[in-house]
Amino acid sequence: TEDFVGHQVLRVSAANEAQVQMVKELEDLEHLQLDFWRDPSRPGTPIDVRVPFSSLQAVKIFLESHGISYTIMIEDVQSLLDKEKRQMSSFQARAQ
Amino acid sequence: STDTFNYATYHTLEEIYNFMDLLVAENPQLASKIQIGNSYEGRPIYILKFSTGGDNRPAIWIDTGIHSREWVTQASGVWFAKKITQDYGQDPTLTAILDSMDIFLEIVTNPDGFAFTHSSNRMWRKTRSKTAGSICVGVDPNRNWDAGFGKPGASSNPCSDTYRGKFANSEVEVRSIVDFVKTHGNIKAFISIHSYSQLLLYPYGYTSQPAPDEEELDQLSKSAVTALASLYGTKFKYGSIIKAIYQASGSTVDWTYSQGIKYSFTFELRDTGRYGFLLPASQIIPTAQETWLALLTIMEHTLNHPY
Repeated sequence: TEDFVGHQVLRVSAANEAQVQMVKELEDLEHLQLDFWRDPSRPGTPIDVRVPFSSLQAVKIFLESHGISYTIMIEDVQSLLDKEKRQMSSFQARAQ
Repeated sequence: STDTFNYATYHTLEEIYNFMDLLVAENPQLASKIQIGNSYEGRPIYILKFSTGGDNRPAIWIDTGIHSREWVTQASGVWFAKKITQDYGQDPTLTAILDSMDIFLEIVTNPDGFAFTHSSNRMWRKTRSKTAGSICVGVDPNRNWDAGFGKPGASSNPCSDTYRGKFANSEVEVRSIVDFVKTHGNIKAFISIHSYSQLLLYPYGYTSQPAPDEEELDQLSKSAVTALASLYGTKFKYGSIIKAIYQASGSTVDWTYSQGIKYSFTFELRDTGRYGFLLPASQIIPTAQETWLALLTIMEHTLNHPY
């Protein structure tokens, strides 16, 4: 099973078209293995991206160095998945 | 029994398929199950048909879960199915709809992807078909339709999450619906349900040209999102795909609209920035409840505006 420990989902706010383009450039960098939950479209529309732990530093430095603001939407994807799994398992156990 | 089924938790493919069998067994006069194909990995693709009789009545299509990781959509589809059987004969709007029209509901549109999200990768979005010459698997089934296929707004890279596939309808999960819709020939509304970001969208996605029925679709969208918001205050934006989000080619409702299905819509359900695809199970029922109000609005409009 794929492990998402340390993966974060960032909510990126591109303030202008140039910043949207910069985030689109990030999308093309396959080695970062970014997973865009909400694709870059236009200024003011949130961009959500899941970033593997191994790429977090590079992505955050990229965003900060270009003055692109972001917040952490999900601190650790795996912990949410664990919660989800526990909820399903406990329901299944009760059902049985 | 579907009365004791837990609608407030996520379920596996097997559990959902068992639920469908139970629902049909409990409501033989109203519900039936049709297999419209087999997935790439050989799983059956089922739709539920809700009908009160008559041959080839005008129909409404609803599908959920074409993107497998959008779990709240399959869960909402289960809830809708139960809601239809509960409300027929009780709710005057739904009763009027079903007295004249059929409803088709495909709860798990991408069964291979959905099974894969449960077994191996919760974040899987695409189908599971293999692409010759690539190590990457799967096609985005919402870029694989024969409407602006191959234009900007989809990827030609098999490793991309928006990979469009080698040709339109290459995915059996898409082709099964295409064949069904064409064979049926009398579908009047087609609603494809995704998550997340709280949007109600209509054609087009591949071109910025307005759809010929844009004014009516826009008005209807406004009514639908107003109805949706009346329950919990959840705010939805609406508009054409290309204007409300971004250019997307080969999308489902662009194709259905091109087939003459005027009331072609796609939803993006909750949420707006806390959980994304990992919406807690406690939000399944509220999400389904509010979405149902919007669906009823669209279905009632379809009933009252024959074309």
